Amino acid sequence: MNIFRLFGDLSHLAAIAILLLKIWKTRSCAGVSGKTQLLFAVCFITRYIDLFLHFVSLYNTEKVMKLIYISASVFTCYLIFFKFKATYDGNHDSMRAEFLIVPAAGLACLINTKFDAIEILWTFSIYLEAVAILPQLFLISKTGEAETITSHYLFAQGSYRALYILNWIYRYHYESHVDTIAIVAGVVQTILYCDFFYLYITKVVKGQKIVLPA
Amino acid sequence: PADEVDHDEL
Repeated sequence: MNIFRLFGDLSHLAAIAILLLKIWKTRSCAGVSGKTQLLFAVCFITRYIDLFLHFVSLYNTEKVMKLIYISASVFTCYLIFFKFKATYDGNHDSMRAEFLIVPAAGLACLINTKFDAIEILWTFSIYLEAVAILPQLFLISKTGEAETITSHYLFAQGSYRALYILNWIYRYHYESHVDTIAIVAGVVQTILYCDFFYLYITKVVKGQKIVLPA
Repeated sequence: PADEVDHDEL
């Protein structure tokens, strides 16, 4: 474990917590893409499938973190699609998730480290995570604005994988550890946030709200 | 199982 990965995981936890708080406190999921949250839940379940297969002795933090990610993302989907369904902006959350899931699944079968079920699920989860934020970014471009709290969520969510890139550089340099698939997907994932990062740093940090040119 | 690829990150 290194500082980059630690702060990456903390940033990821913060993102999940910010979104949960936003929905719970405002009792509304306006401006939140339910599809992105569904895709994240699928990512966690397919990536941490080992929790369900092998007996999970909850002694180490990694297992606990995996369970937190899965339960928090499923609970977020429950809030969006059930509890606060009336506030879900389905009209603007209109990016076709199939266009992300099918290519990720196909690519996972073609490019993977080992052609076996668990490994393909893991690879699928990595590829899907890289593009899972697209429905959320698409929704913001359609509505033309993002609530400040939602911007903080996106900043934390984007920072997590950006910090993981620093972690991979660190591990390559000091442990000569390389996980090419995760690195390539992580770079793509972070690049997708660049536009948002620019808006966040030039606007939200100064207390302005993100309003895209309509 | 030993033959599984070890992904030690979340």
